Amino acid sequence: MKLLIAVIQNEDSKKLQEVFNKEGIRATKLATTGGFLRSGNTTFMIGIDDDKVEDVLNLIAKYCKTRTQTMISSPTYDFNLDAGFDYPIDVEVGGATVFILPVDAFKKF
Amino acid sequence: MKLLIAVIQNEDSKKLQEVFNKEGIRATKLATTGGFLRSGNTTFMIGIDDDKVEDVLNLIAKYCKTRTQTMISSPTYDFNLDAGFDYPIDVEVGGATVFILPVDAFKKF
Amino acid sequence: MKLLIAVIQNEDSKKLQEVFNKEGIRATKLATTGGFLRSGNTTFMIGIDDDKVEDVLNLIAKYCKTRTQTMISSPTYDFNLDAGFDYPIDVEVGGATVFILPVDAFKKF
Ligand SMILES: Nc1ncnc2c1ncn2[C@@H]1O[C@@H]2COP(=O)(O)O[C@H]3[C@@H](O)[C@H](n4cnc5c(N)ncnc54)O[C@@H]3COP(=O)(O)O[C@H]2[C@H]1O
Ligand SMILES: Nc1ncnc2c1ncn2[C@@H]1O[C@@H]2COP(=O)(O)O[C@H]3[C@@H](O)[C@H](n4cnc5c(N)ncnc54)O[C@@H]3COP(=O)(O)O[C@H]2[C@H]1O
Ligand SMILES: Nc1ncnc2c1ncn2[C@@H]1O[C@@H]2COP(=O)(O)O[C@H]3[C@@H](O)[C@H](n4cnc5c(N)ncnc54)O[C@@H]3COP(=O)(O)O[C@H]2[C@H]1O
Repeated sequence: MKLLIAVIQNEDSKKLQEVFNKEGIRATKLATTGGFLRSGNTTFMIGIDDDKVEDVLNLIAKYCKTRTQTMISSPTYDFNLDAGFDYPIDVEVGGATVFILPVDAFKKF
Repeated sequence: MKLLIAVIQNEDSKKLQEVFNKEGIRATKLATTGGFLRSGNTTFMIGIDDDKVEDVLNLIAKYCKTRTQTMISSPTYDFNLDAGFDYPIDVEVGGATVFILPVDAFKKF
Repeated sequence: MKLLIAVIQNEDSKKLQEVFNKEGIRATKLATTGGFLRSGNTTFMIGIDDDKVEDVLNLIAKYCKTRTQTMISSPTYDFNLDAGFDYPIDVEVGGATVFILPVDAFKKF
């Protein structure tokens, strides 16, 4: 068994959850925040048998889309820039970031 | 050391937290959502020495109860059913789902 | 690659996030609750290459401060005490509690 931790965009959360339910993939959802853009995103915790990991990754890749988000950059770190000029930056946000963690044991009570 | 990730029902969260505190078991609580029922549940992250894992599992098994929840099923996936008829389904929700994860290192600052 | 799970105090969250962004350290933030004090804290999930773990730990140690919090203890567990006398207790809360977890695989879609 593995524990997949998948950080995805809020816009894809509902669709991915429907697909998981249809496929009998169990998951727990967390409301999280991106460290860089500071906007809300969704993290799924998915405990799954080793031989199903590939299927789950394929579903995530299929239903989670890369998008561009515009952030207003305030030049906090560069003191040569005039602090009066905030400027918009386009940032590409990937469909999903997934960590596959080993699991020593899985219990249900 | 192991990191236990325990998904439990909200109704058992307060009692389990009191028991953990009494036993000196350290934990961090997350407000999470079940992927299937889409209702709120509670996830405890518990870092614990290997030789105490069994005790923690026994406490979880003792204080977390299996319950039945009724969900209204809208026949999203079966197009032969008339979409006008939602019907209630009884779903059994286990007391706890626990993942025991290996930990490479544990630091406190 | 490792996945760091770092539980820190809310007061240090903004500063640590700025430092991570400046250093190009990717992170996802969770709003969590301490099991003992039951007050809100912050958990960062940081996926990082093995050779950068030390740097991340040094930053956490540098920017996360130990503080004292006062909790009102109601003598729930000791029935010899008169339940009418709640008393304040000073509790030392560490800057950070960090679990370093092994990662089998890391995917971006
Ligand atoms: N210091 C920096 N300098 C320049 N650009 C930066 C940057 N940090 C992040 N970005 C860019 O901003 C996007 C959003 O990052 P955010 O941290 O809000 O939201 C992230 C974060 O919540 C999570 N994530 C990504 N990598 C992670 C990691 N190694 N550990 C933990 N969480 C991660 O997945 C979300 C999407 O990440 P993704 O890489 O697709 O997309 C990232 C990346 O393209
Ligand atoms: N492998 C796993 N990985 C990550 N998290 C996991 C997990 N297995 C369980 N969980 C978490 O534990 C909660 C209770 O699961 P349980 O299997 O006892 O109780 C489940 C199960 O009896 C049933 N169920 C879940 N998915 C189903 C499906 N696709 N088809 C039929 N019944 C399902 O509905 C109950 C509530 O499920 P819900 O998803 O709302 O809430 C789940 C979910 O948050
Ligand atoms: N092994 C572990 N597994 C998972 N999460 C962990 C953990 N160790 C610490 N944490 C997380 O880090 C926070 C700070 O813990 P710390 O040990 O520095 O500071 C602790 C400690 O000094 C004290 N404390 C905790 N439990 C205690 C107990 N049962 N008896 C006496 N003092 C306790 O109260 C402070 C605040 O604890 P709180 O639970 O509210 O908040 C904890 C908890 O959210």
